[in-house]
Amino acid sequence: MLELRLVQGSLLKKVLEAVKDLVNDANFDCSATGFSLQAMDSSHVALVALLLRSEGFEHYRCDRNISMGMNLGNMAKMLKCAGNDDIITLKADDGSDVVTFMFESPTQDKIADFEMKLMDIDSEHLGIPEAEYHAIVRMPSSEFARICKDLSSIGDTVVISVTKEGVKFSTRGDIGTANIVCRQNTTVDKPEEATVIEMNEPVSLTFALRYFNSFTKATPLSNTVTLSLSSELPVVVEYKIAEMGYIRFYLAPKIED
Amino acid sequence: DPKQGNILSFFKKS
Repeated sequence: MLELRLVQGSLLKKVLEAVKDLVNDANFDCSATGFSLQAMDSSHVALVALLLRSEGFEHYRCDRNISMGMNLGNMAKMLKCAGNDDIITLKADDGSDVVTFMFESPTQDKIADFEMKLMDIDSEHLGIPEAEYHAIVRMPSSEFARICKDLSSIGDTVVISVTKEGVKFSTRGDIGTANIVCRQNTTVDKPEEATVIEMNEPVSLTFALRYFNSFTKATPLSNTVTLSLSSELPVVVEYKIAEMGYIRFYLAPKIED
Repeated sequence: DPKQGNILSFFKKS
């Protein structure tokens, strides 16, 4: 028996909007730790890891570890039917091939049940090793989204370079080139507006911009985003989900032959 | 042009 009640149902709606275009089908894993997902995009260039900790749910019952295969497009369709203020409850019986999403309006005057078919998905769980990153950049998530969108109108790839000067995002295309430098800036009114750069070593990596633009669909989940970079390792683009966990996107760099 | 890397060459199946 599985029963997860999330008072801030909009979080789950936002999570699905953030991942549904990157990954088609995925297994959601439920354990005492929480509700999690790990999946790669179909070309195995990017990986998404989601964790919503059990403590973040108002009610969390998971009698045994369970893995539920879902089509994320269909799940997003169902969650779109929940209001932004609704409480969302996920329910599944042991051995069942369906999951039920229950949406309750805040005043309890409307209660809806949506039942979705589960699917068998062969997925490979990957071990993500702990790594010491050469540089970690924290910046407003809206600023990062703006940079990715702007650069993708010029080129297809972005070079991210971190030096003591700051973090530089560069692209080039048929019409010309673009460079955007963000310097560390901690003298802001609110901490979430700061750009903070921790650099152990300078690092420069090249990535496909279209993946970054997909990751920025997670922007509504967090005011800030963290980029962790090391040479010849996938970049980690992390959006923290307040009081619940995180959504992390890993993107393999482009590598010189 | 640099070649696109693959996640599976960095992270191993667990």
